[in-house]
Amino acid sequence: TTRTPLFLGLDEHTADLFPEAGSYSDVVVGVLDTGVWPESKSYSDEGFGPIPSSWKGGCEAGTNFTASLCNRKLIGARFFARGYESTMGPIDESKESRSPRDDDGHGTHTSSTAAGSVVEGASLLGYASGTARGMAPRARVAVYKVCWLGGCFSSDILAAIDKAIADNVNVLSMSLGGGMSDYYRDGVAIGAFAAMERGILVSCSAGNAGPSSSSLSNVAPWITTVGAGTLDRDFPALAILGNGKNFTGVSLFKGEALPDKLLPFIYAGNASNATNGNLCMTGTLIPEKVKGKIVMCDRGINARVQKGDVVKAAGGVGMILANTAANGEELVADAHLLPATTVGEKAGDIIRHYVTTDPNPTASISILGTVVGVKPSPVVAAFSSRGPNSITPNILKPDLIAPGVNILAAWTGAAGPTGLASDSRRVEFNIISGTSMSCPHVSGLAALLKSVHPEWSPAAIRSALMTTAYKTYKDGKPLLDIATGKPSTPFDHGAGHVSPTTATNPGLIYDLTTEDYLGFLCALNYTSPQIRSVSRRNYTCDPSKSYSVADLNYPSFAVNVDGVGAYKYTRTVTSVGGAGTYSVKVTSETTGVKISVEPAVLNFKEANEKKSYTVTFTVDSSKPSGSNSFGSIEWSDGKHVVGSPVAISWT
Amino acid sequence: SSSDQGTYIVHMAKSQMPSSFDLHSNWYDSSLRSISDSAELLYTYENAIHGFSTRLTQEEADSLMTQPGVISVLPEHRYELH
Repeated sequence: TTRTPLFLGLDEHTADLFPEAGSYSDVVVGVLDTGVWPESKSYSDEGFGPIPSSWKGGCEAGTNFTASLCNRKLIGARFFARGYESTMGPIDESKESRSPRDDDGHGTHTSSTAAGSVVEGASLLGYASGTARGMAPRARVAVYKVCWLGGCFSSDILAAIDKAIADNVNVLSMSLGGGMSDYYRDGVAIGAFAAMERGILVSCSAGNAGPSSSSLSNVAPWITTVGAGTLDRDFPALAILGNGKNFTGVSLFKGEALPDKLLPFIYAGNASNATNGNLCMTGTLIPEKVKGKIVMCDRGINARVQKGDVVKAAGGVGMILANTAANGEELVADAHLLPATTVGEKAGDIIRHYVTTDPNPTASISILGTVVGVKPSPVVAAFSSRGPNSITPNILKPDLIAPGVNILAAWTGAAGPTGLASDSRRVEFNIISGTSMSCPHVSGLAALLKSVHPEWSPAAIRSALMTTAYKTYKDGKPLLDIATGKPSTPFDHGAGHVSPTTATNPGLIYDLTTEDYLGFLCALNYTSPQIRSVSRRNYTCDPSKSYSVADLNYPSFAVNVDGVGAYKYTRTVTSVGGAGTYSVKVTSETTGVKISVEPAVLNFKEANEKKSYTVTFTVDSSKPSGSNSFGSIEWSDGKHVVGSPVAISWT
Repeated sequence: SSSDQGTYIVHMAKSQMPSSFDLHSNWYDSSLRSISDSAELLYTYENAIHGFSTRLTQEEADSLMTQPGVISVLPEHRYELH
């Protein structure tokens, strides 16, 4: 990526915070995705030392892929297709490679975001130009191709995790998900549990089903669940109307500009006989009505870039693409195949009124390039899936957010930047959006922390990332949610936006062991076979013990209120910052719940000392079911601030 | 017919392997043979889970669930990129 290292504070001045050994690291990031384009400069092994002696992985040959394509950077490449082929039939090798080769681009993008090498002079068609690098550029990469044209199957995913564990990866990055199911039925959750036990941090995307509430994927507490926010970078493109009004949208179109004059303008819904003609679906536009015109399409159902292709195929010369309520003012840029701009919902409504009521509507589109320093940033992406956690409401998810909108990273040589078959362009880097993009940011940052603190458990690394995440802008105002334009909540941003430089020295951590997670499964009243499915062991919950989800040592608090009374949560913090006296500060936006912490001061005499505290949420008034209230619990010794979000929900 | 089949992930209680087997994969294969002549192991898992995946009919899956050492027989799930 060309902007996120700076946006995250990972510039040259902070390089000494991450003193990886020499010019390379022995931390291995495993990525389960669509494979890899090994010829990308992002996998250059220049300056890398020998492959770590602990590495047991390999480089599998197959269609258009030989073992020699791996190197000291890309140290592993495998593919898993037996499950896929048993359901979908043999892979059509004219369409995708039966090998680790990435014909799609997604896997190359995610793995290079996590741990791509430094590449100077990177850009997409001149946009977002700069020096590209992953979050952990000195870490090693191992790819496990599990996603094919027809999806990613759990039998293949489990096989890949099985192998990644045996190979000795240190971090696993999975930018995929599949609905919401109990942990004992969820292959990703089950595989992640085994990985966690081996000290592997598993980072997963939260999903792109936002802004609907309860839309999260990958919510198991042993997984780090990552939502998406924006950067301070934009790609403005003006929609210019014949009535003199201009609206700023975004575009990554590169090509011949429209003539310097206003052109005839038509709403797709008025250029189609289809009931959903406004969506510019394939074959729905009437060529006679759109030829030579700019066409306005509404967002939804089919891919954004496909709408532009449909307009182009029908003879249109440009497209104004309007967000609807589902996307609000979120502007996701695309490398369209014709001059186009995507505008927010408000602008879209005004433009739609103009084009459908003016007797002779005209418009033009002016592409303005790349701008940085956009404020406010970050804002929570509208598409980023939201809490509450529908599987375990007492565990707050997502855990945190990271950059996931308009991210530049390496791309396949087998597909154009739009991914459309009609797109014959080939680019070394592409700009795309999703929690798929935010997840590998955290995976790479976790690899950085692992290199600094190799003894830290996955829970400790996640704790450091969460408790140091920020919830406000530099002016103290809360992070915004672009879906509403209002302050975001912990159901949107979890603990906040990741801040890697502060995460290196978090002061205190909330650690968790396998035993803690087994107690968590007992608290869920899982049966013995269900626990065994998740944990691969014959574990018996102690009938004399009172298990509570509230006591899982998680760095956040989710309280589900089903009546007035007191709700107690216990936590244990470990001093990783040495001796210090920490005082607690509680904030809450409701007076209906009193939050008290006992003790209010924790005195650590030495490093790695553990201290426990209890939070009591005393509810003295009821609220309608579905009401939420938020707050925070922060411990500080004057040098460190160890923050935990609080979400209170009335059931 | 193959159209009646689905992929299932079979979780096994590793510690319950009879002593007559040297390898877990042999035990898995034998368990599968006891309910189907034609089903084959797609994968055997050692680290992520203890068990295997295979193609079965619903009836075969139900039958396999009754075999000694079988903890669960879960249908394949499709995930999507985010």
